[in-house]
Amino acid sequence: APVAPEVDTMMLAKGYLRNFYSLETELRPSFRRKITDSVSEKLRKMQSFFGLKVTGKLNNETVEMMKQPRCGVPDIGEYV
Amino acid sequence: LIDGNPKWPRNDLTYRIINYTPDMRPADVDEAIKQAFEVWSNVVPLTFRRIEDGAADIMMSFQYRDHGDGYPFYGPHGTLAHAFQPGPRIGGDVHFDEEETWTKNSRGYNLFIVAAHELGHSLGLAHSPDPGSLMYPNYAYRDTKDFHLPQDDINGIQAIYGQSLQPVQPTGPSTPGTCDPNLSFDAVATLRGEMLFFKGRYLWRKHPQIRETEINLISQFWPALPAGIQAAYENVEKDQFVLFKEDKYWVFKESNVVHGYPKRIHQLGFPKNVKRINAAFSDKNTGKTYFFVANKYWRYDENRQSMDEGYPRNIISVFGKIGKVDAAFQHDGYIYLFHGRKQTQFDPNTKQVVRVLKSTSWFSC
Repeated sequence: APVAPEVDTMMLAKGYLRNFYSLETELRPSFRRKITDSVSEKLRKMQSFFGLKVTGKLNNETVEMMKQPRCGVPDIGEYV
Repeated sequence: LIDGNPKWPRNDLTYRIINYTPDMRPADVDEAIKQAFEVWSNVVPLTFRRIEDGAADIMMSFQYRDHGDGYPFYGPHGTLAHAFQPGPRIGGDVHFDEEETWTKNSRGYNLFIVAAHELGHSLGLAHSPDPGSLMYPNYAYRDTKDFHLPQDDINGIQAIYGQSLQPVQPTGPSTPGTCDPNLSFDAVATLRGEMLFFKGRYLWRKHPQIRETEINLISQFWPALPAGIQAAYENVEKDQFVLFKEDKYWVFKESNVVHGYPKRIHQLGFPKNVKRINAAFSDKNTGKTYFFVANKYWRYDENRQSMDEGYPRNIISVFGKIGKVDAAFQHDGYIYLFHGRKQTQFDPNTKQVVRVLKSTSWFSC
């Protein structure tokens, strides 16, 4: 059964969402928009893109997907 | 397509290879890059000419960590490469992470596959959610000798640059739909509690306790395997996975092929006139493996490592009128025999067919 991810996994997820799903955090204030998407919303977008169960929560399946080697170009939007 | 639909204003583009990775011979890098360009020039009216000096439209280089474009690499794995959308200066350029292990085969990361993907971005394609497409964001090794650009990618690039000038339009493989009512399987097997369904280049992973089904390229898990696996079974005792295609079979321990494989199926005891195995399953209780070939089946003893006496037998004599078996596996004491779009649930204790199901019944469609 899925196990709740550990804290460092959340760090990994935030980094992933920041790189590939334009998650805005305090690290990149110049990119901040009026409406800030939450981690959960970005997770939903990522889960939907990869055909995973869309929960908005960081489950093992989502973390496994994030650990796969990949292209550095964002999956949706903000590609310049 | 990338937001804003950027594209090159000309069809005759230039490229330049700025530097080389020490992982590969320069000639092999040149060849991988050339072939990556051909993937796209084969399907749209674009041409790519290599130049040795000056500014090319597409500059390709191997870069280390922070390399000044705002998108640093972070060491091995993770992000392998990136590219910039069509445009002047850095536009179209491709950067490979120097800290990856680049190869021309299935070890490490295959440069041709990554370059072909990145060039899709250089030409104006975004990522595709189709797991069989070249523009899927995650790396998956695939056979590079017989590479065909998937139809999803062809549709994308032709939407930007139009159709090929060739008299016959190129076509590519499409990813099968998980809930396609016409879906049939080449092979089905259990593996460490999951069920694996094979079809062409793809396999579906299904965990009995998780509703979703995941589709992947077979080569993502077993790079050494060809596409079109015809039979598969799990040897639970040895924690090994056995896969068949034509007259060869491979034994895998996790993702590694066991030394000495592939071997010929005749080494299992099949007569020379048997050219391929259609289906196989292993009975976890008895250590017997059943092989289906045309209208007959053989029984193999995994402990003695030899075929049992008295075989082959006619499938119809034991399993009923199910015809040729495409795929088979054992689950919860029942045997499931797949034929086309249907599967037969067979009870080995009562020797009776319990019911007939759609082949995709496991996918929660």
